[in-house]
Amino acid sequence: MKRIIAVSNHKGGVGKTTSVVNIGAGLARSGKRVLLIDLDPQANLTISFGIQEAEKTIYGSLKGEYELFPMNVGENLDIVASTLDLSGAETELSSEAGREYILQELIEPITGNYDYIIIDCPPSLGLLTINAFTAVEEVFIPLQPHYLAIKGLAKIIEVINKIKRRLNKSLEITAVFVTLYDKRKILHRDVLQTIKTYFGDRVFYTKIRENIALAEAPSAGNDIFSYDASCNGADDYRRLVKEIIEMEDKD
Amino acid sequence: MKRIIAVSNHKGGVGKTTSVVNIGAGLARSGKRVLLIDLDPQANLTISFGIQEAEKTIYGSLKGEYELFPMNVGENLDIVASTLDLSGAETELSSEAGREYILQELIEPITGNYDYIIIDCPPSLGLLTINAFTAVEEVFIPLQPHYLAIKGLAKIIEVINKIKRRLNKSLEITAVFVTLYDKRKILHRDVLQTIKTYFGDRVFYTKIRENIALAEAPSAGNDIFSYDASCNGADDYRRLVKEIIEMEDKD
Ligand SMILES: Nc1ncnc2c1ncn2[C@@H]1O[C@H](COP(=O)(O)OP(=O)(O)OP(=O)(O)O)[C@@H](O)[C@H]1O
Ligand SMILES: Nc1ncnc2c1ncn2[C@@H]1O[C@H](COP(=O)(O)OP(=O)(O)OP(=O)(O)O)[C@@H](O)[C@H]1O
Ligand SMILES: [Mg+2]
Ligand SMILES: [Mg+2]
Repeated sequence: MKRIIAVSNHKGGVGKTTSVVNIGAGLARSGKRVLLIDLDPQANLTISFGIQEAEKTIYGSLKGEYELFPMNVGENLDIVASTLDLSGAETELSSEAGREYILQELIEPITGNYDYIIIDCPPSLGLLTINAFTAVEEVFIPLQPHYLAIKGLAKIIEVINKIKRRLNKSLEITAVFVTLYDKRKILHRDVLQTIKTYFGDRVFYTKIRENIALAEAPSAGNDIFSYDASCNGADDYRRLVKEIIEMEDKD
Repeated sequence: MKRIIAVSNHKGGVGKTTSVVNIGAGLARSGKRVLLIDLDPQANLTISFGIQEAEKTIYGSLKGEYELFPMNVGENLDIVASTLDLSGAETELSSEAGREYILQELIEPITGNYDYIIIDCPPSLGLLTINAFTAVEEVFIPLQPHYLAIKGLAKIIEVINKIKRRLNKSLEITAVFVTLYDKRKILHRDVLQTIKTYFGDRVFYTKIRENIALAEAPSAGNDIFSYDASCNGADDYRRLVKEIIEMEDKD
């Protein structure tokens, strides 16, 4: 079962990177062979695994200097690192013919080595995210249960539908999940209801609760399971990973 | 005293928009004439004032179709609205000669009408944010007290220094402030210390505490003072505004 998934939401700070790190680590611990790709110029995924300056990054590969260069960060877990220089990529690549297919071309030759390839997207819907949407079959959207978070959904759905029509027929939003959740807050419960009405059974049952350990783990260069296996964050991501694996049987 | 300020941080979800809305509203209530400019394709500032589809937006102005078109949203408070279509602007404008000066040219003729012009930037360091940095004299950086937030500081400082050298001699980071703060969390206190070592007396004394009312106010199309004048969020932004006004005497 080969799955290629983009984790995307142009709303900032909703837990995209935190989710890619911990979903990736959780799948690897379940025996899946996993590749994570850091497609954000902030390089937060790269930093979360304690990597300071990678020799070969997604930037060099996108510019055509070399193939994708996965680095092993744990059992069954590789990552393709990013760099702050990636912020120049969107303008540099925008005049390249077939510029939306650059990432897909890079991923193609290595899909056989992994069960899951997961891409961490930047908080925008520019050329980098469009490259991710062209290269994958599934999009997961993490959502903070806040009013401003909901208002942006229409735009991301519009962009995904456009790419599905023109560039990638198999692209689908296959899952939406709530992050930074606090069930004591009425706003959170209300927005969760709205999300369920919008997306129906594509909303994961598991909600990722607010848990400071998730914000501490990156400073130790760890995923949440290595950092503190018994905290709420580890429990929530463990359950989310279980739901992701259960989706395989549904297809 | 004419001040033109960009509120920027390429890290997503740190409270840029929430701060521009409530600093703007607080300054207007103190009798200052204020213009807020929504430079984010998510149009969160526009949505926070309850504006659904504005007739004339920053996008049309940047493309040269018309002048800036401020809309009055309260006493002493105008805004220039954004639109989801702005996400195409960076690629569309990237080949224009002097593309970094487009916003400055638009703001120039109306600076006389306001005491404060404040720009809400998107979570990136692309052409829109570079336009903001070229047009302003001050940059305020809101920071969530998390590990990943600190790692991105070097990049924003690098970009600001480059623009100061090449495009805008008077550009300065004049203030940094902490948002979503919870003094009970060790991580928050530790990161606050790091921020103070980095920025010294440019760090505002006021920290914006986490307060759900701040996330609720946008759904009512209100700033925090109209929504719930006695909550922590209103207290904190009232104090922050006071510190901003006190800076005027220092110059
Ligand atoms: N469930 C959680 N509980 C507490 N803190 C969290 C949680 N999830 C993420 N965080 C923290 O909140 C901040 C935002 O999360 P993260 O960086 O993963 O979001 P993002 O969507 O990737 O942001 P960006 O839009 O900047 O890429 C980070 O500092 C992270 O450590
Ligand atoms: N002090 C606070 N307490 C509680 N919620 C807050 C606070 N400040 C902001 N929020 C909420 O957190 C979310 C992120 O804030 P906001 O959208 O202002 O950040 P931003 O930096 O503008 O995000 P982006 O990078 O997407 O532009 C919003 O849903 C907002 O309502
Ligand atoms: Mg991220
Ligand atoms: Mg914003």
